Amino acid sequence: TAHVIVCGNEKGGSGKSTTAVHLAIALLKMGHRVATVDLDGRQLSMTRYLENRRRWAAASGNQLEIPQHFHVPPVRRNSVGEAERSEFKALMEGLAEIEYRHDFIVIDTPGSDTYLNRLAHRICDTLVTPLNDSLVDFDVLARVDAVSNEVIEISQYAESVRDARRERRNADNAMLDWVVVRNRMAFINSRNETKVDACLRKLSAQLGFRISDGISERVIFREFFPVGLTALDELEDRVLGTRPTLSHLAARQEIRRLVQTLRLPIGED
Amino acid sequence: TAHVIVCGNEKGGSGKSTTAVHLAIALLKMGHRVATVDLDGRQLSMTRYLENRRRWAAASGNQLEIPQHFHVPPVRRNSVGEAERSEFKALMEGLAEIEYRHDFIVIDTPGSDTYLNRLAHRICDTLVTPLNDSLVDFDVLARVDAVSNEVIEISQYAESVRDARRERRNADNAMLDWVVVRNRMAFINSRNETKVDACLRKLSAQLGFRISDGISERVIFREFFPVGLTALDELEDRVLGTRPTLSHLAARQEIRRLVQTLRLPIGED
Ligand SMILES: Nc1ncnc2c1ncn2[C@@H]1O[C@H](COP(=O)(O)OP(=O)(O)OP(=O)(O)O)[C@@H](O)[C@H]1O
Ligand SMILES: Nc1ncnc2c1ncn2[C@@H]1O[C@H](COP(=O)(O)OP(=O)(O)OP(=O)(O)O)[C@@H](O)[C@H]1O
Ligand SMILES: [Mg+2]
Ligand SMILES: [Mg+2]
Repeated sequence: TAHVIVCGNEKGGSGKSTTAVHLAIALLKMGHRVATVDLDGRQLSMTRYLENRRRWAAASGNQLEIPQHFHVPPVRRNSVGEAERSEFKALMEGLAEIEYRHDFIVIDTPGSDTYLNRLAHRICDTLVTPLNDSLVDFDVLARVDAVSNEVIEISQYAESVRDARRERRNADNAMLDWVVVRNRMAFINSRNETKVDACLRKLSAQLGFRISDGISERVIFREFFPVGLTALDELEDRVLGTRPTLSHLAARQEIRRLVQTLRLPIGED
Repeated sequence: TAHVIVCGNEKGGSGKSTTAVHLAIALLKMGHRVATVDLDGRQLSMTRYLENRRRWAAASGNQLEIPQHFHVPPVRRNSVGEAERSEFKALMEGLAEIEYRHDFIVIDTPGSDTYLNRLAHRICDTLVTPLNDSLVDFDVLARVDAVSNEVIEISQYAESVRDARRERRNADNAMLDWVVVRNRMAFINSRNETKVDACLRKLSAQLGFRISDGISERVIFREFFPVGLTALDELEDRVLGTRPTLSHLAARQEIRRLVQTLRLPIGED
């Protein structure tokens, strides 16, 4: 069955949707069969990104790789148990539909602790956690001493991942591979960047995640959202009035390097 | 009673907590009595920021202005109605405790559509909505045509604000003042920045919000989270190993300019 990649982080705006879309398109361009699932049923960033892509492909006549996609719409019930059962059913039926016809399923999750979010973490093979180069973002993983960088206490998102991992191991002895990637990084090194780096390294041993090279802050990762294009696509276009740039090539390399770091079951180096 | 400022945006990571903390400290330093409320009961970014500030004040012996603060802890009930009643009670009792002894109440909200979030929008006098310089963030306000920038459709967060505004007007004839401020802006103007600016201006007329000058991406807005210090504070410190910088002064000016733009009931220019 498909290898499941979840983009997860309870911290809002860490780059989950951006990373999920770029990973999915990168894997498609490598020739794999990719499906995507949007569990942020209210915000639907990934869903809209792909809808924009579909619409642009039709409007421009360009052939664009598009993953098979579904989202789980928000469910409102008076009983929490009822809402969760309904969401569970929607997710499982959606997955059953795609898991044998694709190599990868990339799942985008919301920036909040929801039932679907916890469920996604229990079914993933690879968990990709982007986070801003910030101790505010870091705080959902762990609290650190302001001066020594020592880990004082594990925070709620790290505990969530630990719970999900344990349940998965007990269920089918599979090991969740957790990769943390810093996102929206400035080009200039700063005292803050050095501190976040040090704290992440200390924490990676304790929590059992690997650290990928960071992804830079690049307008190209978001500028083409309205037409559903990504850094992996050809962006030179008369309609859009765009030309190739070095930043574009660098952005593409950063996503490819992330794919490599994930050590996915692919026939590649 | 106190003038209520809510930092709201369903989009995660738009800068609500950062803006809320900086606004609260700025108002305190201007001599006003300020209380703060954290409605992101799971993530608690504002609460931790202020706890760190309290701890640093004690450890360093520095006098630091600290707002009276409370948060509403997450409530889990089997019945949604029960959970909401409990949250309503916690918020109203907390507010009753502070609303007559303070000039301003600054409320931080989560990056997701929760009952407490909708409630906060119904009681605010001033709504501050930060957003990243990005059409992905813009998407929770409205969908625009990729080429013409025309507004195709209003999105979920804008609808939420419209509902809250209407309810407030019907309740006590008060008008919610909505100010949108772009956050984490790059210093270099880009085609993307021009586009977001154009889209925001079109939308501001339609949705009835004012646009404040943007706040720049500055490490100083997040670097001192572990010691609870903000751009409004003196940051030169032997322990922290920091010296004054131009960015610090510029950051302070950006927050003060936002305060001015909010046209709060203050005896100031
Ligand atoms: N590497 C990057 N370079 C430039 N902009 C980026 C980058 N990564 C993300 N962004 C922008 O940062 C903002 C947050 O990113 P994104 O929406 O992907 O995060 P998220 O974790 O999915 O947020 P949420 O919690 O709301 O789901 C968006 O405006 C996005 O366009
Ligand atoms: N102007 C700024 N300059 C530099 N970093 C910033 C700025 N504003 C916010 N940040 C950083 O961006 C990230 C998101 O900001 P913040 O947590 O305040 O957003 P939020 O809207 O409260 O997020 P959430 O939806 O998770 O509650 C944090 O890492 C924060 O430190
Ligand atoms: Mg997202
Ligand atoms: Mg916040």
